[in-house]
Amino acid sequence: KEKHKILHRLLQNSS
Amino acid sequence: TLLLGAEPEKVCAMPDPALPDSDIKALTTLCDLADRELVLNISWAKHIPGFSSLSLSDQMSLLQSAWMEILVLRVAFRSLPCDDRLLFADDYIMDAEQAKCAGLLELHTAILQLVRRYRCMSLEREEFVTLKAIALANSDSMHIEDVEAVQGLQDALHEALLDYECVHHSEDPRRAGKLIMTLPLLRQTSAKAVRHFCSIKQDGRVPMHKLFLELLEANI
Repeated sequence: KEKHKILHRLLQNSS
Repeated sequence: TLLLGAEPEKVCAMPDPALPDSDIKALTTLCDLADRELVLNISWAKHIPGFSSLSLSDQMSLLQSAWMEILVLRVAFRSLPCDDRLLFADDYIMDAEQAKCAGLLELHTAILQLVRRYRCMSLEREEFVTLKAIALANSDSMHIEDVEAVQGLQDALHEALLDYECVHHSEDPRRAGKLIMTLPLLRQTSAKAVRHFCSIKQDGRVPMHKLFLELLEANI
């Protein structure tokens, strides 16, 4: 899961 | 109502006018479109009631399993008014001949089978948005940590579909079941699409953006 940085970042972003 | 409000805006394909028409251009256009839609689909997921209450890890697992089903279902719904053509975007509609040129005929045929199934039922927007959320919650990821929480999300969405059908389609008490029974074909079609784009990735001739690549890799 560490590899999925973009998905992780997009989910953490508000909105 | 919340699901209808969460629906993402339309996306334009904007094929690069500087590139000559070719299979590479078509695939580049589709991969770019998919990447931009994925960004919207991730923020869409966050608006599904209950999704953001799941752990970040479970949110990721569901999206890693269902992202292509969500893309395929969106294309299928958009293509309902089209005859044997797939509306990838308002400015990117593909018939069988164009799909063949891009090496996508098998996938085109498979998605059209899904379109026909929904057309026969006159799938409504309300049903489409609910079914899409169900596909996400029901993605059968093997990495779910809180199975009960995911089951709770499935139950809530299932209940929403049953409520909608009870009010709007009381003439057909099996309609909700019929809709759920389209999900295996969606899963099958999406798996076909993932396999196809994985082999395109292996070829290395089509540029792909990072999010699309990241999710393709999650499915290998």
